[in-house]
Amino acid sequence: DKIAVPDVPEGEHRLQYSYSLWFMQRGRGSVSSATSDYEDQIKHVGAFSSVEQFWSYYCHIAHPSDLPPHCDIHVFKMGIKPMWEDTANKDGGKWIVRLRKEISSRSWENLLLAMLGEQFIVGNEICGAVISVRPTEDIVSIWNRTASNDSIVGKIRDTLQRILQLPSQTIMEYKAHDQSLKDKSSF
Amino acid sequence: GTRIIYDRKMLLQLRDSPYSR
Repeated sequence: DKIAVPDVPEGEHRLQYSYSLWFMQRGRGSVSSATSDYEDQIKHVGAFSSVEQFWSYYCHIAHPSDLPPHCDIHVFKMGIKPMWEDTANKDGGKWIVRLRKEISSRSWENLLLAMLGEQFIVGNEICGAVISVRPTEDIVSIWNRTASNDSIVGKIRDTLQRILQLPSQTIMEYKAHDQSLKDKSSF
Repeated sequence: GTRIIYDRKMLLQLRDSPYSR
């Protein structure tokens, strides 16, 4: 199940990294933390290497405000599965931002553009970004490789605050994936 | 090495006029 890295045709604008797009709809009522179940539920939608390829996907996928609750959209660098157990993620963590429904689609777009455009300036630390559509709020998160690196984690927070232009009362929370594994909860 | 950086405005311009490159 190797996913091919898309070529960048002449005239298109190459991104620093190639990315994969994943979609997940959590089974209603069935609460399971088993890795295999998670892998079964998450579907690879496509991959892109250029700005133009990104927009062609983005303009065709449903936006968060159009999705039913319990859907997740993941955009991860190619080669990194959007799972805690992946080698790129196992020592990592994520910033979690809870958003009102009215602003979540725009915030998600801003987060994606900042990630694809390399606005975080933390080398290869960023793994990917997720939006989780929930009944009363949406949650965006950005994953990085090294949860123990305070300066990287702080820098990601500062960039996130700037690009999302969040109201000052917005709660941001950092969670290491090994903690998520221990307490079996993501948020 | 050199990193390929785009700001939000540049990315939005490429969405709005994909053939004006």
